[in-house]
Amino acid sequence: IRSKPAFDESSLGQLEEILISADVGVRTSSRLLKKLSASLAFPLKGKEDRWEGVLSVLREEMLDIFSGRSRELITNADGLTVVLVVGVNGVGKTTSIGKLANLLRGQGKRVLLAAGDTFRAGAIEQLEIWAKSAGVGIVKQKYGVDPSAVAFDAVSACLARGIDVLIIDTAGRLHTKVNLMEELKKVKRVLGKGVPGAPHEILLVVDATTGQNALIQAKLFHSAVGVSGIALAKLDGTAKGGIVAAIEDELAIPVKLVGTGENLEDLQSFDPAEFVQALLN
Amino acid sequence: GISGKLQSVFKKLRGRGKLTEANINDAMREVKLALLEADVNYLVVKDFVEAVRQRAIGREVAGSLLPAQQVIKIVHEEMAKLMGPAPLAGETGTAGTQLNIDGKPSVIMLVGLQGCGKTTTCGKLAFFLKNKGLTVLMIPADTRRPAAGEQLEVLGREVGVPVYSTAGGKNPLQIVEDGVREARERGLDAVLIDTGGRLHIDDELMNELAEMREMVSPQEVLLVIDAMTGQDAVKEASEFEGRLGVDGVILTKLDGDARGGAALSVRKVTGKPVKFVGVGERTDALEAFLPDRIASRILG
Ligand SMILES: Nc1nc2c(ncn2[C@@H]2O[C@H](COP(=O)(O)OP(=O)(O)OP(=O)(O)O)[C@@H](O)[C@H]2O)c(=O)[nH]1
Ligand SMILES: Nc1nc2c(ncn2[C@@H]2O[C@H](COP(=O)(O)OP(=O)(O)OP(=O)(O)O)[C@@H](O)[C@H]2O)c(=O)[nH]1
Ligand SMILES: [Mg+2]
Ligand SMILES: [Mg+2]
Repeated sequence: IRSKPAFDESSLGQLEEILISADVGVRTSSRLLKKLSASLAFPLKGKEDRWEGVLSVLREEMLDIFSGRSRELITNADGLTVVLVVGVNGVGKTTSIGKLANLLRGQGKRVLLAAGDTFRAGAIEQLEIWAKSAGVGIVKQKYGVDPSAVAFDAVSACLARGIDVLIIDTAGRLHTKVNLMEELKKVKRVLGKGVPGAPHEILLVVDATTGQNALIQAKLFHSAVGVSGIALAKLDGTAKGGIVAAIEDELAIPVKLVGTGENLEDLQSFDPAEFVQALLN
Repeated sequence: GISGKLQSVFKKLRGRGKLTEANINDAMREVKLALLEADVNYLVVKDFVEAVRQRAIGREVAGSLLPAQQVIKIVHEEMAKLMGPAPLAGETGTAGTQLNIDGKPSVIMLVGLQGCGKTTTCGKLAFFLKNKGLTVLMIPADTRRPAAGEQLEVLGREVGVPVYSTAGGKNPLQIVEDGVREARERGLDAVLIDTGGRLHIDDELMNELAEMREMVSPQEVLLVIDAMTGQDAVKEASEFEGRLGVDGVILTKLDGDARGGAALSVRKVTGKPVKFVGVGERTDALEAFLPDRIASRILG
């Protein structure tokens, strides 16, 4: 394809394959390719009808999807910042919390974790081990306790101890389970009563290996509790996580963090240019 | 779903006559879109649509079947061909478990990517086998994930199946070797090995699994796959099949609304059957895989 001078059906097909294989999805891919065809309909200085040129135009269009929104973690200027971490089962919430606690502590913040998953076997012990690795405290109760009670308890502890950031772990839940989404709404309400504006950041963890369902997850979690940021975990695998392009395109929710492994330091800020580059490779 | 889309493609077709190339192209485009939206891998979709196209070309607008229904019928047939037959009652492996449990003990290894549901599925399988009257031991071979052992122990207590207890410090291969020996000495029927999640591109960890397999010669190596997996399902499945060898697949989290196209991709790439599906977080949430159910789900 690199020796082919013209931009034609087969080039379009190859680009479609790159985007679809990266989980960008049919809708966002065809939107991008329509824009691309339109941009290239006008002969742009000759080099754009070469493959490299085509890719660079596509790169610009993808970067456009990611432009114009802040990727900073939201902080509470007036006191305790509360971060609620949510998402479906097994995506990397608990691990990402350990990493984030470590990151924030490295920035000199006083961090506390709350073991809000009072359901799954070993969930509390798992978070306790992460708290220890990250060198931060943890508030926990028994299994079976209402997660809202743990959240409330954690806020009190934070206010008493002068904590800067409270990160709350929640049980994995499928967005299709109404009672579990109601449980999450209740946690949010309780937090809001404890601290004005809390939770200030609601992070949805998305597994980079997930396909189109991640868009539905984002939509439903967003309509239930409002999602202010996305943490894309497991980007160290072969999956490209392209579904976040669809999420940003359709919901304008910024990806803020990227998980790149199973260890404490494997968390980075999301860099759109780096992400798009890796996706189109 | 796909039926509605195909109906509108063929709405303009009146009376008798062959399906034209234009009709077929439009129909194939709809099939392609439906499968891609269901997360079936791009290349698997290409091959699948081509197989459907070949059968649709030159078909008369036949007797009682509307063209859309004809195409749908072909799609379902091709999918059934690909997914393989539903297990017939009584023809589902040893003792009706869909698993080869002829060993003494029969060793079953659960493998797969991080977070797909191996440990939970281990508990579910333990419950399932116990209810079939087998004596079972679970082996906690994940030494890396924080509290993985505790997680399996809680599940073991819940379903009333023992978990091999290992004093700290052993590596996964040692744990498995000791655990299988213990099961053999106790004359148990089955051993379930819960392995740590790993990336298919992690050479060291994939070699660890190969060594584990070499060491205990499992009757079943089951690849656990999350139903919401996207295009990557092909890469991961072909690596696990190529480097380790897989006997069957378990598709988890089917109680959600993920279409489950990964099932088609994994089947195509490994040729191995999906044996069970996970349909919830509780230890009784395991069902036999029914190919025609996943077909309707994928087609929407
Ligand atoms: N390779 C890789 N693995 C990760 C990453 N993040 C998490 N994991 C692994 O994914 C698995 C699941 O992580 P958890 O943190 O337990 O996920 P969770 O969302 O809290 O799971 P539930 O609470 O059960 O819903 C673990 O094996 C983690 O080590 C990542 O960025 N890269
Ligand atoms: N809804 C639903 N959740 C499931 C199903 N199977 C597993 N889970 C959940 O998925 C999450 C991950 O399950 P685990 O059993 O910890 O996954 P794993 O593969 O052992 O994870 P690692 O050991 O970290 O690789 C947990 O929250 C489970 O409760 C299922 O069929 N349906
Ligand atoms: Mg968790
Ligand atoms: Mg596990």
